[in-house]
Amino acid sequence: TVGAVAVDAEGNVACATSTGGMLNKMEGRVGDTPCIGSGGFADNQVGAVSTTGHGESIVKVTLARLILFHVELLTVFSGQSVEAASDLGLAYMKSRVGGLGGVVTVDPQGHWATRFSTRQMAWAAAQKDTLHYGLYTGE
Amino acid sequence: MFPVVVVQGGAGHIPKERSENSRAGVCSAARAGYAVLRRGGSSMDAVVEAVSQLENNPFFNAGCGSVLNIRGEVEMDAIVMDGKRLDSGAVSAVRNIANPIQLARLVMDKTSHTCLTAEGANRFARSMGVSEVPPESLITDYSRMRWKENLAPGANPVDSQILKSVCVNRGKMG
Repeated sequence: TVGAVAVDAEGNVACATSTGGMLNKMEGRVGDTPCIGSGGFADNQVGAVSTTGHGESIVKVTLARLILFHVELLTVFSGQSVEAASDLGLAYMKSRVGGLGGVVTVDPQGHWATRFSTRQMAWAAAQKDTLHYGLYTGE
Repeated sequence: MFPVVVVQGGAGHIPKERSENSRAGVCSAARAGYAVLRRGGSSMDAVVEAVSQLENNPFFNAGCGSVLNIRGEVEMDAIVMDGKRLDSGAVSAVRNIANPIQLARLVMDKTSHTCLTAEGANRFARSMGVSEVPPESLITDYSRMRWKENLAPGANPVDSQILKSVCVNRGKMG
């Protein structure tokens, strides 16, 4: 799976996610990617998320929308980050349905996070003419 | 507020011999998306550009390089969503399309629906003038090798009942 989130100069957010699905899947199997709130979600009032990982688990917890729900709560009540909200969503998916995955998240102010519960996730971010990237936890 | 593009190239295990290409691919896609923003493009233009680049890169599981289904075929899904008006477009189980993400955007921009699937999505693509590509052009040697490795010995790929025992814990990540 691949995906992207962005914030433009007007503060509009967007997400895009695309996938070949799951290795040796049944013919006709559709996972989280094309489902609103699961493979991605974008709302100018909160932010945008693109997800990857175990699709059936992501659908069960509607991961992208769940993370934006946490962004909303954390911002209002504690001023915490999109990073914390992303971790909360991934932790919930792991504890409730045993699913692993990763996300990229932005809020309308341009704060961003790349978080994953798997061993690796390839990611990159460009902001203020600076490129950030990583593959392993902590990079 | 600073404009930003953030991309992901999939979670799970990335074999060491593919890690550098994966890293280079996401960096290139982020740069491409950011270039769109710098030219004054919208966040939607930026994410579609970034994801199109990743779809065209055979080191990622989307577009060219997609994993194969049990029959050894490519079936792809994609979604876009615009935060300004909560507009959204998606396609599922599409074949023979190089950039499903661009087709998803057309669903959003040109129809009143949110998702088109399978042959209906392919027919819509034709009606929009999106050219189809040969199925083989989306299949890499690596994806074919992984498909073969994950077939149970002696399994008939057409028999979906066998699939459950084959795929329960292998290649679970999409």
